[in-house]
Amino acid sequence: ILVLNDVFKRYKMGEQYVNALDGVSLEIERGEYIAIMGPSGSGKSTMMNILGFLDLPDNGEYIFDGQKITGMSESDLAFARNRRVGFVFQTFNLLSRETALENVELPMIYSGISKAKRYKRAKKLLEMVGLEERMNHRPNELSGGERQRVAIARALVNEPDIVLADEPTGNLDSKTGTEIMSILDNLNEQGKNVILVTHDPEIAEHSNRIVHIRDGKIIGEEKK
Amino acid sequence: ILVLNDVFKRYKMGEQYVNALDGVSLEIERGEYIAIMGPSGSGKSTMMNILGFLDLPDNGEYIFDGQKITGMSESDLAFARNRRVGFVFQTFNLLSRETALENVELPMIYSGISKAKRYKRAKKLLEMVGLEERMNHRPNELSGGERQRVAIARALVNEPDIVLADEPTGNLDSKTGTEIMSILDNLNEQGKNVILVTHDPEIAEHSNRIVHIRDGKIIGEEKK
Ligand SMILES: Nc1ncnc2c1ncn2[C@@H]1O[C@H](COP(=O)(O)OP(=O)(O)OP(=O)(O)O)[C@@H](O)[C@H]1O
Ligand SMILES: Nc1ncnc2c1ncn2[C@@H]1O[C@H](COP(=O)(O)OP(=O)(O)OP(=O)(O)O)[C@@H](O)[C@H]1O
Ligand SMILES: [Mg+2]
Ligand SMILES: [Mg+2]
Repeated sequence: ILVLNDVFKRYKMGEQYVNALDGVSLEIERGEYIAIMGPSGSGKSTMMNILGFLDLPDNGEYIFDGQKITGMSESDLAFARNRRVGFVFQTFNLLSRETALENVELPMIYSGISKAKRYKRAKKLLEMVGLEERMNHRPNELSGGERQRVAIARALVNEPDIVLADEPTGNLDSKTGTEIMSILDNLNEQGKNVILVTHDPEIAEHSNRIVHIRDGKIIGEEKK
Repeated sequence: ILVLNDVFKRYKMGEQYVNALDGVSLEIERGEYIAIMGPSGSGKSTMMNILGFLDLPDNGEYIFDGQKITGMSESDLAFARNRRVGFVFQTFNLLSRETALENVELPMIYSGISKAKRYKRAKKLLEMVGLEERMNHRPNELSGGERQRVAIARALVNEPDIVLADEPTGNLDSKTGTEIMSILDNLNEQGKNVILVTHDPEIAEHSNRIVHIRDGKIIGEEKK
């Protein structure tokens, strides 16, 4: 359902170009559980941003559910970004003036859910990631791993069918990391796509397919 | 040379208090290599901020090189913070409008080093962490692991005798992480203190003493 077709992403730096993605082709089927691994700077987050409709390729195509995204209307793109996909960012990207609870409620405002339902669902997700006692803290009143968990809760709140998680356990101790991985494993067992970037081979083992990237190119894959 | 003496750190949240540090006592000798481990939210970064002069205890004392820091002059504190200690932050804390090179040069401006020498030293450190080709990128033009490496280079630029590294390899693939750990191991072999927070037991193995923290208290230690 997600197809990258010879995708390029370049950044112009003075006289030179940085080829963040250098001809990437990838097909992801419904329900697949994928881990993306590769060196720092190899293009993983860039690829995730394109998959999550946060960025566009310079060349090549991104085809979502059979439709080229360059052909999609603004409202279809917005719907896909807000309802079909849940994104856990590598740098969390929380709103600094809002509490953990408000940050998790936010995606539901765009999908027109009532205030009472938003509160209930956001609270439930924060409990699921072990943050019930930190709901009213703002990001600067939270530890690194607590912010990461707010970002995870927020990504799951609209029940997306595709979860994109960019190094979701990087700031977590192994016990908390294991709890987060159970949540992701569970979502995949329910039929949802989980695509995670990780540097940790033990985390990658949860997937059924590992994609290796280097210098903006896919260099290999492992399937279970 | 670093002593925390029954240190407390509390945050008031409405009617309640969060006890980020709940009676912490710790003695660190010259040249020790220490790893601090514990669950997300257990107080590790809070403790590091006190050790690095970025925060003060609410109760108890921090004694640096035999001197209570509450008795230190502003200029002595500033000198210790800028020249004696190098800090790698969990969330990097780079200046977003400056390039990688400028971010690494910054601590040397405060220590009165000439422009030519600053450039040369900053460049050398960025090469050491594998970022020579990214020197002129700003933080938003860098990957997560590249930002982390800029933060590491910046922490080392004034040749501190104490390095505080809060999860320094969290965003790095294992090869790049190994390179960073060699840099830290090397600094310790030269006689410098290295104190790192990590969730990764393999990283903690580089130290010769592991301190375990939970709920703002030290609950145990392991010595090699
Ligand atoms: N400004 C603040 N106001 C209220 N609570 C705070 C504040 N800063 C930190 N805390 C709380 O203090 C506790 C300890 O925070 P700290 O950042 O030291 O944890 P940590 O051990 O570094 O966690 P992690 O491994 O997730 O980075 C956390 O539970 C956090 O919510
Ligand atoms: N806006 C930009 N301008 C210039 N170069 C950029 C920009 N954004 C990213 N890059 C470069 O593109 C490359 C790929 O970045 P990306 O964030 O995708 O890497 P990554 O694989 O996620 O790395 P990490 O594991 O460190 O997070 C990096 O070398 C980075 O320096
Ligand atoms: Mg990345
Ligand atoms: Mg921390």
